[in-house]
Amino acid sequence: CSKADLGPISLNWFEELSSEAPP
Amino acid sequence: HSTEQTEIADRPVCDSLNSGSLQLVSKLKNPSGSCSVDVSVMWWEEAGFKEPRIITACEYVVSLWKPMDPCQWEKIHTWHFTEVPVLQIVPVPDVCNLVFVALGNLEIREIRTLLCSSDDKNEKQKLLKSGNIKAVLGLTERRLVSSSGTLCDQQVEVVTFADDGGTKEKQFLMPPKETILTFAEVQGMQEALLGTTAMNNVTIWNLKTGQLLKKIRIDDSYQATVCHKAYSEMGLLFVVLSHPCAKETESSGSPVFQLIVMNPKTTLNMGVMLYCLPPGQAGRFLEGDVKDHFAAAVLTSGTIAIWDLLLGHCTVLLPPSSAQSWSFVKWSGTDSHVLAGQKDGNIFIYRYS
Repeated sequence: CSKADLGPISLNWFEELSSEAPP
Repeated sequence: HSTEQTEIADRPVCDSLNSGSLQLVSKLKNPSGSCSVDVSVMWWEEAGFKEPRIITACEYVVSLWKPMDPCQWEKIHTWHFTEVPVLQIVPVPDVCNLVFVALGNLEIREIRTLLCSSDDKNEKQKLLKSGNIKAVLGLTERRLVSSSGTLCDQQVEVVTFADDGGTKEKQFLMPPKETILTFAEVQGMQEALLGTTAMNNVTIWNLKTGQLLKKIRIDDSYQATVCHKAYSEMGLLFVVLSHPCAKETESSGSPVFQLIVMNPKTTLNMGVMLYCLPPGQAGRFLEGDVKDHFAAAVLTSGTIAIWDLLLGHCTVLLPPSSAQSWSFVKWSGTDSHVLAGQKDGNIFIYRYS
């Protein structure tokens, strides 16, 4: 297993998920 | 009170195993005779001076202990419960002079705030929440999160406390429609909260907006997963889990803790490290606590084991003392001490080095 197996990584995952998720 | 505390053995009680050792520094004896259930260390402020206090919980009595000198603790206050027994102490970081306890039989029925004032006329405990409570956790910034109700009417609620222990603010998080087993804060991310569910998902919430951001499916091979610690690094989320139902495997022995890495964006995840017992040691995870990069667990064998999560191996084993199994273990939140408890109420304080 390697980091590549986890797919594209975002350093701002929390902000991005917050903007995508339903309010 | 001095008769309630026995003499201190100033000697190592356990030989070093792979670089760790425990030294007994103090012992608290419970005179109440009822079954001991939990221990915690918290900060207490008096006349502008902050010092650590130990909270011990037996089935129907919670006690507050004050340090008299570095190795002597004196019981200074007790709270009594008559109807519902105490299940656990709920430590809330950043809160002084307030104790939170969960009461119930098999499941939590009440969360209470315990206060300690010199004026006996004042109420000494307040009911904070009641109902069918599944999980509770104290959070930084004087907050407490709990989940309650059944799947149809599930509520995930965050309460922020005022200085007097009253509720300053309430916020509801979107329920995941699965029974929440445990909560965990993400270290360094005040607005992120994780949960583990009975369906083997890890849930991520935004504490500020209440949004349920993601459900991440983790390996099906372990049930009833407990999340002890989480941190985010380089866009990935690392979580330390324990698996009370894990079975011993020939290849890796008995896994007690596990480090998993997950990508919150894609929900893809994988195991990084299994923290197993040394060869020849038997037992499964019964109860445990993680602080910084150290994990401590009481095993079904009655032994306590400690792992250095960075080194990846077990550093200390503490066999049952005086032929009595350990029943719970906690890291002190105020220093590098380990508090180990037995059912009869004896609490042993060890320095871990």
